[in-house]
Amino acid sequence: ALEPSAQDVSLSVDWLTRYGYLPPPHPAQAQLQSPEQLRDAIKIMQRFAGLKETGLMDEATLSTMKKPRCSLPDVLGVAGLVRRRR
Amino acid sequence: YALTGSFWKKKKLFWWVQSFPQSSALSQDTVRSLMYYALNAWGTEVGMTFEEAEPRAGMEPELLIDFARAYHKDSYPFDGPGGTLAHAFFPGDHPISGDTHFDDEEVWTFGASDGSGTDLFAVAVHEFGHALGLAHSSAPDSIMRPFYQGPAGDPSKYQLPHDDREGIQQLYGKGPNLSPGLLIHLLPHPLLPPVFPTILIPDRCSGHFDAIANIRGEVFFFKGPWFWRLQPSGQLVSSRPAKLHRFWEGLPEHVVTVNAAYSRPSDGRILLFSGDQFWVFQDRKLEAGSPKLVTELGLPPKETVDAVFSWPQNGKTYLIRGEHYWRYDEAVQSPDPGYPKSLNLWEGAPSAPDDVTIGNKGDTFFFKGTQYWRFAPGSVVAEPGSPFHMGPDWLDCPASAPDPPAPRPSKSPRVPECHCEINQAGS
Repeated sequence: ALEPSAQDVSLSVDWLTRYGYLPPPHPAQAQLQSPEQLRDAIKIMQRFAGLKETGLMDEATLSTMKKPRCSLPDVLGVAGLVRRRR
Repeated sequence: YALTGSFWKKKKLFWWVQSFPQSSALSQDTVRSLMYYALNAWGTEVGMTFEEAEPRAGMEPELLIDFARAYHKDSYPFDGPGGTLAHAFFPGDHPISGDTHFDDEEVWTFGASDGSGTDLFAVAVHEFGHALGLAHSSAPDSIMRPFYQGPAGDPSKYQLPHDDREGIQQLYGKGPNLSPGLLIHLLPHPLLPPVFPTILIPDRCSGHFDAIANIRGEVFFFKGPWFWRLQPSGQLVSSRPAKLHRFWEGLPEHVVTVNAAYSRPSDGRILLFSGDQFWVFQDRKLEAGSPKLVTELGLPPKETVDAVFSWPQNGKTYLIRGEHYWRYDEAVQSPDPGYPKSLNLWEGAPSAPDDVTIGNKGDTFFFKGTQYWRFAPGSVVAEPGSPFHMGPDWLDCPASAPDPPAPRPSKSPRVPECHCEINQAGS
């Protein structure tokens, strides 16, 4: 598989942050994303979107990120979200 | 489903469209009607009512609807065509709670099945789910999935998917058990009655495709005068089917069903079969000399084709009809002698398959009804576990999609069929 381009990675991190999969950057300090944190966020996103959980920014993941969608985050703050298991 | 933790404490809410799309072909009355039906899709399930009411001093509707562009004084600026489509604010006491914003730069449409725009009704149902307290759901068939999934069908007959119904009833309890059609008549209507075009779109999740073909790495699923495309990544180009005649330029209008299709490896031409004829395309354009008769490929006169594919192992083309198949040699452009032969060469394969195609990794796939059989590259024995369900593996359908109660009759023997289509005028 081809490595995603730097631009794709950058856009993906922005996408994952915007939709709640990665925490927002701390306003007072530069924050580096660890590869593990990014992989976990991608996996959660892939599970949510019904994709294969690879933890990689593969073609299917990038293509899903480019789909038209609702602006609201998929993952809300813990306090504001109640998930129920059927 | 997922709940946001907030909900309205009353069962009657007011709504108002504060601004309309600036350049949409939809009239203001159609927009209002779509909002009305989208709200009542939720109200039906929980016994809530929604009334259209202009803001006035001391009384502002809970659900204010706007079509806005770019930054519009909230935390979710829009981004022009594509990307983000809309958002809504969860229930609460803040003035913005319940408000719903649509990106005015989208091409808002209703009932258009050709991918020419974004279906306003489908997006409105989704957003009103937020306005009533639901968060995004990961359930494949939920309207609360964050990704746009195409038109949601006839608004007056629309019913929420199971996941969303359970979610909203968790918040507000169950409503009176009335059919959507009946309840719609009991609810307060918008000032002007809606006029909706009726367009019948087939359901990809119910399987039973007329033809399936791998064309340059993309799998095409044909059903009546429609088709879906699956990209090599496994993503559908759109959950909405495309119209056959808008894509295949030159295909005669009277051809409303493609019985079989394949891409000819020798020259990349695409062959669409219907009845006892086939049409040859270069890319999307019909080639001169079409249609041709299937007799050219070795089949008897007046015979039709259930399935066709080119087997990479020998480069020959296999044409299947019922329980038999013929073989055509592309290299010498003539049918091989000694055919037809019994289809039981492919151990475990169904007779009269809807179609057969070769996957991008060389596997052979037989499709029939809602199922498929996989054969490893070069193998003529079906993989253990076959048949598998097409819906979840190919078409982004829920695994629980029930099979139709009765299978469609086999393609053979073919009897004359009547093809009906309702046009936008409803005639």
